[in-house]
Formats: sequence, C-alpha cells, structure tokens
Amino acid sequence: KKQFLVIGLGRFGASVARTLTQNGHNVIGLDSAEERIQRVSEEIADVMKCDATDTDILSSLGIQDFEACIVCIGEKYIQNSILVTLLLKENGAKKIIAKAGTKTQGKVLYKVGADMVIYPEKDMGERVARSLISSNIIDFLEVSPEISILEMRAPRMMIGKDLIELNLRHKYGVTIISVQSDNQKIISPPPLDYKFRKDDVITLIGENKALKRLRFTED
Amino acid sequence: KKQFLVIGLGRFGASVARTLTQNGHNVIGLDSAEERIQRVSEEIADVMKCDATDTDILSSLGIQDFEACIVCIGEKYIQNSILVTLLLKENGAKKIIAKAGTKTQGKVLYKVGADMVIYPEKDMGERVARSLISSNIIDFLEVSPEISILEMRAPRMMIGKDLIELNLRHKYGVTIISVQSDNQKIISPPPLDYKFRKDDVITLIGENKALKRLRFTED
Ligand SMILES: Nc1ncnc2c1ncn2[C@@H]1O[C@H](COP(=O)(O)OP(=O)(O)OP(=O)(O)O)[C@@H](O)[C@H]1O
Ligand SMILES: Nc1ncnc2c1ncn2[C@@H]1O[C@H](COP(=O)(O)OP(=O)(O)OP(=O)(O)O)[C@@H](O)[C@H]1O
Repeated sequence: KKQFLVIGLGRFGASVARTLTQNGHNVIGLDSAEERIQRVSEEIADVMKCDATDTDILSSLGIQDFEACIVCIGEKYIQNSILVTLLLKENGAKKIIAKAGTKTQGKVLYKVGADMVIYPEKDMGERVARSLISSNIIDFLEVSPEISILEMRAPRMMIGKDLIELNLRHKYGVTIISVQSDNQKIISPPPLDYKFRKDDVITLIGENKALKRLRFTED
Repeated sequence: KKQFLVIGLGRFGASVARTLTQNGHNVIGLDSAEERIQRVSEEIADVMKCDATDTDILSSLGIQDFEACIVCIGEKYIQNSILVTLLLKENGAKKIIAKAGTKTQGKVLYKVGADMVIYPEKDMGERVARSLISSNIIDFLEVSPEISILEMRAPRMMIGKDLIELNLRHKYGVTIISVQSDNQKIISPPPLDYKFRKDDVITLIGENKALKRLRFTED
C-alpha cells in the first residue's frame, strides 16, 4: 500500500488519483478550485482545497513519505506547475511526474526537478493517428530492439482454425497473447481449441522479421 | 496514401494531424481560432480557419472521401463537438472519431454518429497511475486497457523449474515472452526445457489480474 500526492485534479489528475485509489493505494489530492474538489470528493478520500504553491502547505505534508508526487496542473497555469515542481524537489520528493503541453515546458519542468514529463494530449494524438494509419494492424509496440507486439485483425489464414492446427510458434515463430471477439472482453491467453473468426482482434509477440512474415500472409 | 479530416487543432488534434502528415498522408485541418491555425501552419499543409458547424463548409468538403474524420474539439465547446459529429454523419463520413471528457459526453457522441470516442486525459491518467503502481517490477507496459507486459526478476516459485513443469499459461494465465540470464542476450521465446535461475529477468504478458496473482506468489 503506497502513498501518492496528486496536485491538480483536472481530467488527467483526477484519473491518476482515481486509478491509484481503485488499486488500493492512499492518495492525497490537492486543487485550488472548489468545483474540482467537489467533483472528486466521492472517489478520493483525502482531498484538500489549497494553493499548491503555498510553501507552508507543502512543507506540512511530509513530501518525502510519498512514493511519487504527480503534478497535473494544466498549461493555463504552467508557471504554477513549474513552481510546484521546484518546491516538491526542494522538499525532498522521491519522484516527481509532471504534465506539460509543449516540449519547451517539459524541458523547464525537467530542469526544476521533474523525473518524468507526460504529454497526455500529444501522446494520445499520436496513438490515435497510428491506429488510424494501420487500419488492419491496430496497434504496435516495441518491447525491445528486436521484439515487438502487434495487435491486428486475425489474418485470413487463421480464420476457422485453432491454435493447435495453426502451430504459430513453430510455423511462424510468433506467440499469440490474446484474442478479442466482437468487442467482448479480451481473453488472454486464448484457449487452444478456440476457432478464430473474421474481425477477431489478436495480439501477437515475436521478433520483428517473424511478425513481418505473418503479416505478408495476407497478400 | 489516405485522406483525413481533423477538426479542432488543440494539442490533441494538432498531434493527430501532425502524426498523420509525418506518415505521408493528406490531412485537412479545420479550426475557428486564428492562433491555432498559425501554430500548425508549418507542419500541416492544408489548414482552414472556419467554423466547423457551418453546414455549407462541411458539404463543400467531400466528407465521404476521407478515410476518417477526427473531431478534436474540447469539452469547453462540447456542443460544437456534438453538432459537428452529427453533421459529419449526415454528410456520409466513413468513420468518425471524437474526443470527449466524460462518459456522458461520450454517450451522446456515439448517439449522434461517432464510431469511436477517445478520452485522452482520462486514458493517460490511468496509464500513468498503473506504471507508478508497479514500480518494484522493473518495467511495465500497457498493451491495451486490460493487458500488460511485465518485466520482472523470476519469482521464487519459478527457480529451478522449466516451463513444462510450471505450466504458466494454465496455472496463472500468463504467457512468458522472453528470458534474460546474467545480462546475456534476450531469448524469445524461452526454450521449454530451460530451467529458470535466480535473478533471471523474465518478460510476461497477460491480463492485469493474472499478472497480479503471479506477483503475489512472492509473498
Ligand atoms: N496553484 C494551484 N494549486 C492547486 N491547484 C491548481 C493550481 N493551479 C491550477 N490548479 C488546478 O490544476 C487543475 C488542472 O488545470 P487545468 O484544468 O488548467 O488543466 P487542464 O490541462 O485543462 O486539465 P485536464 O486536461 O487534466 O482536464 C485545475 O483543476 C486547477 O484548479
Ligand atoms: N465550431 C468550431 N469549429 C472549428 N474549431 C472549433 C470549433 N469549436 C472549437 N474549436 C476548436 O477546437 C479546438 C480544441 O478545443 P479546446 O482547445 O477547447 O480543447 P482542449 O480540450 O483544450 O484541447 P486539447 O486538450 O487538445 O489541447 C480549439 O482550438 C478551438 O478553436
């Protein structure tokens, strides 16, 4: 059970705080806006309306006891974000995650003590764009320089067959991790006797050249 | 080479448009704010300052020719977002992706024709929270909302055993992707008869709750 400090309870901050809480951890949430405090008060036990740039408040919080401090103040108040990050660092924060809008803001945040800078809108924009581009490969993730994960619609040669028949590991050198039919729950690992259907979404992992070979079975 | 329409060029929309452009696709970007148009004009070839709720403008655009239309208007103007989505649907858009802040807004967007609703801040908040929770495991990567990859030292119960004995897939519902002994090359997939040693670094993939169960075998 860990303790986290979340400063700024916009959509992003509230989501960080909520997810940590749902996973059984202790969260203290700070925001200067009453409306934001109200919006999360049912989901997050310890919330405090205050100005996080107030040095008295921060020093009263035992900053060193938090596993991590997450600064989720938006671009509108980027100077607050920078000041809060600096103050957290001065108060001995173990780990500071901060949100930014632009790379330049990110650089400043790193300089004043952020260990990690997040660009939520920019990152999600890239992911959405990539999933639109690879319309039959839904998502692609690099695990290590030679190994990747591929999420794709089941290629034609898998349809109507099951894993025992397909023998993916030996024939293609890829491992299937999960299958999702028709927007149902993702099943991982897929049962050995499950017969794949058109439009099933499968997640594979393997070496890049092995994955390429499988993709080219479509042509 | 595909054509995309991006409406709303905030951080999220600009990132979608930029990523599509960088990947060689044609993007038309619309925004009613001059400052937003200026901000992206160097990176996105076709941008137009206009009110996207203007039916004349939308009908002049050949909406049916776009691979997808991405509505990235923020919560501040959610009514615009809803109206634009409706108009795109009426104009025969093949695929509409829309951004929303809350689930309720998302429901309305689906009702008026969105094929996919994205919650950038909420999703990134969850990802950040989850990567913070698993900090005693060397690395953690989210593959999809329910499935993650975990890199960890081989848990005690694996040491001295091989995969046939361990039967990870059936006992724990996780798939082992790779093993790395003593900073040697990463081996993927691990041979079925390889006996795991203390400090081996293994990479697993599976549903979040399945991975949790495996981690708790340490206690
Ligand atoms: N000095 C401060 N102390 C505490 N909270 C602050 C301070 N400055 C700003 N905030 C809070 O930070 C929160 C997030 O900022 P804002 O809403 O501008 O960002 P945003 O980028 O729109 O957020 P999101 O994208 O997460 O919804 C707001 O709820 C605001 O009240
Ligand atoms: N009717 C409209 N026509 C065209 N553009 C619009 C319209 N209404 C809003 N926009 C644009 O949508 C863009 C995104 O909206 P806004 O900045 O409120 O969202 P946001 O959530 O802050 O964005 P982001 O998080 O992506 O930075 C703005 O640039 C705004 O000018």
